[in-house]
Amino acid sequence: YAITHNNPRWTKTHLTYSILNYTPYLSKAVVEDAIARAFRVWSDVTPLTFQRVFEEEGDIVLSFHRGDHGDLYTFDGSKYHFAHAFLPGLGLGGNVHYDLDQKWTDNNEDFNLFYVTAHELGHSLGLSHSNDEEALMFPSYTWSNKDFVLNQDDINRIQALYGPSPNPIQLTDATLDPCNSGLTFDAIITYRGEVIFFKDRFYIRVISFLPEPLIDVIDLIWPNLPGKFDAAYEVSGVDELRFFKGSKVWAVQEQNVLEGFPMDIQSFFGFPSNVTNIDAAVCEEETGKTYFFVDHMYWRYDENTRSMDPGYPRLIAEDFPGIDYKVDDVIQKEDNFYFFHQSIQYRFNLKTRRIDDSSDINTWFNC
Amino acid sequence: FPVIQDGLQKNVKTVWKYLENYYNLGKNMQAKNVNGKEVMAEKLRQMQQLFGLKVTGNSDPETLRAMKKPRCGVPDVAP
Repeated sequence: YAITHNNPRWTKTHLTYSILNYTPYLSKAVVEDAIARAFRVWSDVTPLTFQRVFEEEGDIVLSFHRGDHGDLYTFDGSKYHFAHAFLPGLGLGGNVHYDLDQKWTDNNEDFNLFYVTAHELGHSLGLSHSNDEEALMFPSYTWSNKDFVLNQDDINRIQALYGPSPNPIQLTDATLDPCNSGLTFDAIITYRGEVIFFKDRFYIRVISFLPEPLIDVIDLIWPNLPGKFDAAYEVSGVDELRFFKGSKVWAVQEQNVLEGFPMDIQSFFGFPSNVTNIDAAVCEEETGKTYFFVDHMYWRYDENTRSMDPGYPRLIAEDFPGIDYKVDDVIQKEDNFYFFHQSIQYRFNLKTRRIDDSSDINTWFNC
Repeated sequence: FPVIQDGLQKNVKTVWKYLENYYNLGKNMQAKNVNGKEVMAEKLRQMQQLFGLKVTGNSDPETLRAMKKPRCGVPDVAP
């Protein structure tokens, strides 16, 4: 990582902040919450503490400005430059400025106030920009409403200035170890012969000719998909993947989300309105029939006629003896459906119609 | 007198403004004996390095695309 020129840092660990004014796009409470969460991003990994003050000016003052506001960085309402901050120091030092004419949001529309504040506070604490595209301190705006986790490059650089937090908390999924037992997955799919496991914002690709699985962030391949899927499956006949989250479905070919998606699962598949999410799905390659597992029932959808088969839903346990628990994920390999429940997989032979093997899920990863 | 198409002119302005804002271009262009083109290419290389782009020293389409993304107003290099 790079060290900021002159290595500016605060010489005290207890810092105060004040909010000078607000944006008309968000309520006061939402602004205050976004800013408080942004400070927590940095206090979680350093000895730094931040306290909001009301009567006097804080060490760090956050404020919204229009156009030329007396420093060298005039706002112009354009998307090019919508916020900036000053390195640690007295007066203007540490302060964060936002463009009053920008639209500020608390969702994934431009610009998310929490994300921009967390980035600018990086500068307020002494960090320059990072060249790690995954880092919070990367200069471009790359927010996409996923579960935010501070990047290792950001952690290394801020701890180089202030040291680690006295009470480190386990950052969720900062690194994903496929070999830790008890690991469960959001969704599992086959894709052109690979098996891909999805967990939070990561994927693990198991490729037959590679000795180790490939682990990386979902964004790398599918930046336009939400993380934390409920289910996913491959429609190999049309070389398409379908991802499910809540009552939405995304159809994808390679990296591209197909036009018109996400769509409601009711309108796309014909699910009744009381089905609001999918637990697991798999398309049987030979028949083009897709099985959707929801709680203890399952539906069967014909990919060729694009309609639900009559006579469904049916009880899972009735047609898949031994599968009498919630199905977390399911994939097809040769003549078997592999049902995943928590961290165990059950191999269900489609010819004999019974489970003929079970093992821990991480046998896929050569642990 | 080369005729610059509109789009091209706009791109030139974008590149210049971007490097001026975030890579201190312009401040040292005043000096007489400076080879403007080389200084610009050097700044472009700095920017391409930081963004993990192919380091060409030219404002190629990929570089232009990165420049047009919304970003933080703090310069990428020290004054």
